Amino acid sequence: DARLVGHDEL
Amino acid sequence: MLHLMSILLLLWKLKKSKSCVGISCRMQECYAIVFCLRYLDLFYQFISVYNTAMKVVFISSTFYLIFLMRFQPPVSATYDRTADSFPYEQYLLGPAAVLGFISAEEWSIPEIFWTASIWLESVSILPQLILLQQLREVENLTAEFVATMGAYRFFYILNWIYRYFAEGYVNWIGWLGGIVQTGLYVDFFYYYAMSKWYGQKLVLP
Repeated sequence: DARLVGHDEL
Repeated sequence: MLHLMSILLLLWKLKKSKSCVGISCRMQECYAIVFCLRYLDLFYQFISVYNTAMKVVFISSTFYLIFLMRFQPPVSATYDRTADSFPYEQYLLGPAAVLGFISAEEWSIPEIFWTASIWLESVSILPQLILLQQLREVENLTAEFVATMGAYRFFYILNWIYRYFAEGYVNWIGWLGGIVQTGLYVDFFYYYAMSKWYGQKLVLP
């Protein structure tokens, strides 16, 4: 799940 | 870095000229809302020192800019509330909230806030562009500030293309928001580039 990684951009 | 540079340029301009004529405080307020919605993850997730530092700098510098323009003389004495009157509360906040809700990939508070912040950021320049169109003549530092404020998203698009091929990175909402955001600048960029090319003052039609 991409959301577990979180958003890595500003 | 361009985004950071645009903030520094604006701070420098306000400090140097002690005037905020031609600068939209309402755009900064939109960005303050964008940052507060998006950077909630400061409280529960760590990505990198760089990422955290930039988030803190963006939030604090934007609030400081608003404070300078609204409350701190002599800059605040030059703030023109009547000219800078774009009603973003109605035209931008509401639609961004609705879009954030319906387009979020997952119905969790952070995800809805993140999505709404992307949509809101994509149109946050509007108060500034509309203010400039009323004034027509744009000071040099203001022109640089607005140009860098637009350019950073264009460079994100280049990075997204790279990331798509290098890591299979996909971010549909970010991409769409980024395209809308960059598209809104195209017109301004054109006049900005022309004024630089001919070495003349930037005057909007």
